[in-house]
Amino acid sequence: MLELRLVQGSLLKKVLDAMRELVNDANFDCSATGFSLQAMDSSHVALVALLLRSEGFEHYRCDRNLSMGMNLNNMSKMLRCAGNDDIITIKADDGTDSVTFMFESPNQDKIADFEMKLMDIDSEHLGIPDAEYQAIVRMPSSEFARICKDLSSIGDTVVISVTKEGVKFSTAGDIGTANIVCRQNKTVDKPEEATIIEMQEPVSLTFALRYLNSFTKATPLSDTVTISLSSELPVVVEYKIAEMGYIRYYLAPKIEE
Amino acid sequence: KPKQQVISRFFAPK
Repeated sequence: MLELRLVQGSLLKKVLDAMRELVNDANFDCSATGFSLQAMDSSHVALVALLLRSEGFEHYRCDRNLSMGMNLNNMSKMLRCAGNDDIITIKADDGTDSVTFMFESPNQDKIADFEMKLMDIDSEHLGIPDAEYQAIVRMPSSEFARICKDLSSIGDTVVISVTKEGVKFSTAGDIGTANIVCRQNKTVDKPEEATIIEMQEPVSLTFALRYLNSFTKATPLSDTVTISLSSELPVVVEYKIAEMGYIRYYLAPKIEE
Repeated sequence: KPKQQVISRFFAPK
């Protein structure tokens, strides 16, 4: 038996919006640790890892580990029927082939339940080793989204370079080239507006902008984003979900042939 | 033109 009650139901809607452009079907894994997901996009270029820790739920009951295969677009269709202030409870019985989403309005005058069919999804979990990154950039998530959107109107790929000077995002296309440099800036009114660069050594990697733009669908989940870079490793783009966990995106770099 | 790599090149199945 599984019963997860999330007071901030809108958070689950945002989580779905952050994943469904990238992933069609995925297994949600439920354990004592929390509600999690790991899935690759259909071309196996990007991977998304979600964790919503059990402590972040108002009520969390998961009698045994359970993996529930869901179509994310269908799940999103159901969650869109919840009000933004609604409390969402996810329920499933052992051995059933469906999951129920219950929506309660804040003053309890409206209660709805939506039952969704589960699906069998073959997916293998990948081991993501802990790595030391050559550079870690933390910046406002809205700024990162703006840069990815702006550059994708010029080119298809971005070179992200971190040096002592800052982090540089560069692209080139048929109409011309673009470079955006963000310097470290800790002297801001609010900490979430800061750009912080921790660099062990300079690093420069090339990525497809299409995927980075998909990652920025997570922007409503967090004011800041952390970009971890190392040569010969996928970039990690992480959005922390306050008091709950994170959504992390891994993107394999492009290399010169 | 740079070639896109896949995730499985970096992360192995558990």
